[in-house]
Amino acid sequence: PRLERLKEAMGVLQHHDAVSGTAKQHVTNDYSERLSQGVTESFQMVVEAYSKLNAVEGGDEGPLEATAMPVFCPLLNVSSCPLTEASEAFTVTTYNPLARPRSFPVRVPVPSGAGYKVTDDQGHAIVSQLVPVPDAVLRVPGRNSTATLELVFLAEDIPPLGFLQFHVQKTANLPFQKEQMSQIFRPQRGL
Amino acid sequence: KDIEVNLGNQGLAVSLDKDTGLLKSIGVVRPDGITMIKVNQTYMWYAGMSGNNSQEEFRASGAYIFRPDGAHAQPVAAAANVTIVQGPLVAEIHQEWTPWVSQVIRAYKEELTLEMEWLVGPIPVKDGIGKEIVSRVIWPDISTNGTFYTDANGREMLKRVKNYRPTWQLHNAEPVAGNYYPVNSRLVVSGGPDFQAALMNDRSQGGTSLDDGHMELMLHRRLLHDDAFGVGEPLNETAFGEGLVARGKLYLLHSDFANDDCDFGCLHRSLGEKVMLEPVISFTPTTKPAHAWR
Repeated sequence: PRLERLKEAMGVLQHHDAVSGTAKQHVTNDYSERLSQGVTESFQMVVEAYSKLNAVEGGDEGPLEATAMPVFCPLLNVSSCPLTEASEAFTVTTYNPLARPRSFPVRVPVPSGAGYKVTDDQGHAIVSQLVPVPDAVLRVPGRNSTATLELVFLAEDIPPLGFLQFHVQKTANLPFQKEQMSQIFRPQRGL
Repeated sequence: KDIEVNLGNQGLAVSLDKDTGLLKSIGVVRPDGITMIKVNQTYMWYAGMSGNNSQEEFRASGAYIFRPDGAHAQPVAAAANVTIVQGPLVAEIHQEWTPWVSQVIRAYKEELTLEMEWLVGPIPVKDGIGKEIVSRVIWPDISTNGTFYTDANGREMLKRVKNYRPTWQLHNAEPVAGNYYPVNSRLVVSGGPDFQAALMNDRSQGGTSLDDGHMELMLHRRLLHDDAFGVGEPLNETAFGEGLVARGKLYLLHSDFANDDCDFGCLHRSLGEKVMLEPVISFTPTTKPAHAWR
């Protein structure tokens, strides 16, 4: 029934007004609300699927950290994700829907003032880079986030229809943080 | 000299005009050197036609109708403030034309795709003029004979010729809107066997090529008049009491980025699939250190 919610929403949104935005504002808002509810409920199914996979992986230990459930951050496009901004440590799961391997630069919103160690599921340290969030994004009305940086690292060769997981650990180690921070230049025009 | 940004010896190099901070050329960094290709990109806006729709000539630009007032777009600003961010994985150029138009040009290490993440809004309308914002890429030395190609749902590429329709004699009363077409995933221009370029989007937009070597996509609109096609209100979305802010990505590809393993068609087809089916990212809090988690 939860997947039905998304199917119904996408069915209703086949209408040309929904596809092209030629509807009154309150109708457009209603379309957005239906889609948002449908996506949210279908994501709950994804979470259950992950916990089953983890349960399998956990073997006799049972699901790894059964209490901790995956969270999706739909505002990554304005560098906002409460979980990654507040956690000392978290795991990142990247699922590849393509039927062939692909690499993908993962961008995680984080607050400044720390470094972030990224480890893959083989225990290897992953090269990562801290990139400042553009001022214009920080100013977006309605953006409610403490993130001023994005932690960038490469999810290399995510298996087809499969996923890779990474562990991210916040660290106060200054030399590490300096090493991780991008170089920033503000050239004055005309010079 | 111009401001040159590249990622060491892999991927793309980008140069900006030192006086305007705008894109000036891009090139592929190869072991035997870099061949830079001239290309400009900036943001323009069309004034939306206002009117009471009482007669054809008073038809307003609105939700159904794209009808710019005048045949020429104006630049949002002549120059952009620039911040350059450099690191081992990604080089970024943060450009800001005005507080409501900015973008990040990105080149990832070993990736031969120029990513342009745009941010538009709230579009100011205190001057009483509705505005339709476009991103315009210009390849200055290329002649494309008023021809460009747009896709139909990411599959068939349709040939478009300026001020022309293949099935009837067109008398184009709308020099701009009459040359705008739906772009579901890519707009391609070709200047002969050695030059092809693709501008790819992450959502369907209107697009055109109004001059040789031009590629233009409409990103965001805010209009003040209804166009009398049934909506009964202007396309004037407000959020938090201001105009809506939109953010998205465009990707620029050039045939020079192709190689023996992947020709130009392969480049934009595989990028199109990657853009449409991006990885799903989720985060899980953990109390375990990396080795225990592993």
